[in-house]
Amino acid sequence: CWRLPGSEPLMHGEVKSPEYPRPYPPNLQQQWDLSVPEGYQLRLTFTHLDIEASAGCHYDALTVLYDEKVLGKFCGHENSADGHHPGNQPILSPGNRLTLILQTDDSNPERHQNVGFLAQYQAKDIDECSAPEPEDGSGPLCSQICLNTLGSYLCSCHHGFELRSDQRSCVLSCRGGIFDEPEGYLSSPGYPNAPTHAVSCQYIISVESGFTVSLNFTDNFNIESVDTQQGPNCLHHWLQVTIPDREPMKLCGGKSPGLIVTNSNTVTLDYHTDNDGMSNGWSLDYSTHRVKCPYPGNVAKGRVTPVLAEYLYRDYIFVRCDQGYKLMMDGQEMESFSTMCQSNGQWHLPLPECHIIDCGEPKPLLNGGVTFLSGFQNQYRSVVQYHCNEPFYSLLGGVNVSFTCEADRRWRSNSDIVVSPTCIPVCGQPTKLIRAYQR
Amino acid sequence: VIGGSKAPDNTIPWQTLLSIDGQRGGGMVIADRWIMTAAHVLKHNGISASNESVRIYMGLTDVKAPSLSPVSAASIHIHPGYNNLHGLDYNNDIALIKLQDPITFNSSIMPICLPAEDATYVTGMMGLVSGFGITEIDNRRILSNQLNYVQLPVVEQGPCSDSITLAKKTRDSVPSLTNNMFCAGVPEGGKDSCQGDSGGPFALRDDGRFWAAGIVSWGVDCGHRGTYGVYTKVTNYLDWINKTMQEN
Repeated sequence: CWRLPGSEPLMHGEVKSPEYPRPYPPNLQQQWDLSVPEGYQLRLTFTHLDIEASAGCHYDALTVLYDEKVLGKFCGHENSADGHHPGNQPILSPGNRLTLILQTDDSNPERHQNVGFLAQYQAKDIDECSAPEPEDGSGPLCSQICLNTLGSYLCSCHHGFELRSDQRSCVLSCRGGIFDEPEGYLSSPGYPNAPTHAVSCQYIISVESGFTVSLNFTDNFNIESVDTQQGPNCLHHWLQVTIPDREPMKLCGGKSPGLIVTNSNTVTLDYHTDNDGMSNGWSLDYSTHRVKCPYPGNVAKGRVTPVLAEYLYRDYIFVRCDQGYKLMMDGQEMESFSTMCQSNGQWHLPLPECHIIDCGEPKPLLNGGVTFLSGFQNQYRSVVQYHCNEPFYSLLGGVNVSFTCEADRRWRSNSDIVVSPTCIPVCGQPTKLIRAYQR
Repeated sequence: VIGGSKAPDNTIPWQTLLSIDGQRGGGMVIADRWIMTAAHVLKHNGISASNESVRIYMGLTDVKAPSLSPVSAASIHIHPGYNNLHGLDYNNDIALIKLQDPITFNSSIMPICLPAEDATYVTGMMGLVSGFGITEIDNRRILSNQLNYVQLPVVEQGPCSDSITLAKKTRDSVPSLTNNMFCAGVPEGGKDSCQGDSGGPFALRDDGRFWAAGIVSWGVDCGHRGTYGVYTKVTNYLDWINKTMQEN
């Protein structure tokens, strides 16, 4: 059988006698089975009750039952001297059900017509967690932590324990021991109390490459050690700290190891106790730090930015050359340069060099030439001057202009001219004139 | 050139010698790819000379020089207003030759300046006329192999026009003087340009620079008394010259 949609128990409702508010009929035997959802109690409140009064409600009566237990038998009305009227006090069912039975005899008083009853009922959440422990010896509802919810409850366990399949009792647990958050807290099972059984737990702290883990043990550290001639020995109980590429460390005793800087992004903690002895355990806070890269150094004729006290994983640095210089790496010119501190603590690219720029050969001048005034091999700040093959050509504009190799790799004159000058022919001025002295 | 002298080397470096189908003419360098000359040197009986037929010599004063080597014409541009089918109308007697390759100037080849926009022709101002045309040696007229020059004054338009009118009375078919022409010469004769000098320069000098005031065009006889040489007035053609060079 399937429960039909809409047939879910209601959270509240109303119940009334037949033909209410007109008098109820005689010879009546009617039953109402009220229910609210599981996990709730049913609370019934009479808004009106007017049933023929009689001693012990012998003739007409409304009986309220939970299972077969009578919670009340009512008759009369609010002001009647006899009978049993529920008054304004609600009736709370021990469970989520309640049964009402209205029973009437074959006669009714002639002068007074009783109209029956009208009642409201509603669901009331049960706080299962505050309920007293059952007397059957089955123990508390939850062995460690009980959380009340609407219509139900949940059991939960303290850190280091896990809820059993019965959903109420807890058991020591070492599972889920991988910690990948950048910081966190770990403790041994039951800490600061000693576990009742032997434990063999593994905790793996594994954070992103490029970060290193530091362990900071709290002062309350207690792992049983055995005194030997060579000193305390972690013979039966121990916490082993394993860092890759290093010898594992076994820790025990009553003194906290304090801070352990691992310089690794992965640390494995193995906690072992046996059934004997007493170790209260340990707890630690772990934190992570970014890997440090070496100081990048300086670049001649350039600047490394930003300047930081130390350079850490994912930090970027940039190199810019001074004006008139260009970035070069492996014989290739670069437009820009940046390098990042890698997870292995190395810069992903070595620093480039800054080489002086050159403007190339000055553009040749037709019917003229170019003279170096200063500088070296067309390099930055070199100065050249154009001239025309005089007296047959002269510079357009007539003024000798010097050009300087500027940072944009162009030869520019003081007046910002980029193009080369032009030689224009000189006209009408022969190198030799016709001389005639005879008069 | 009648009554002139032999031009020393490098004194008239803009002078060019044109040889077109055996006919001799003159010209002048005005830019590294342009020669200016007279239209009638390049056009006879309405037929223009081909580029290939034009041989241009420059930088020389002796036609027999061993280094004689012509440069080639890329295009010929005769003034559109020149119309001289019968040899009687020398109006607009001007033409430009574009060279195939630009010239590099030196002491023997140099351009002559074009006139300034406001250039004037002052009567009596002495101009330098030059050419490889007919000259007179020992009273015999011969075609010169040497570059000759003569200094001639600019003549007022009125007397010049009178001399042409007079010439028209004694002979047929004398061309007319227009405002695109000016005259130069001496009334007593003996100094003049002559056949073979056509297209050559009449140069005036201002502020130490020679400028192309005229182009040897035509005249009645050469060096006769009472006659003058007629030259194309270059200032009237500055717009056409600049336009032609820019468009080509």
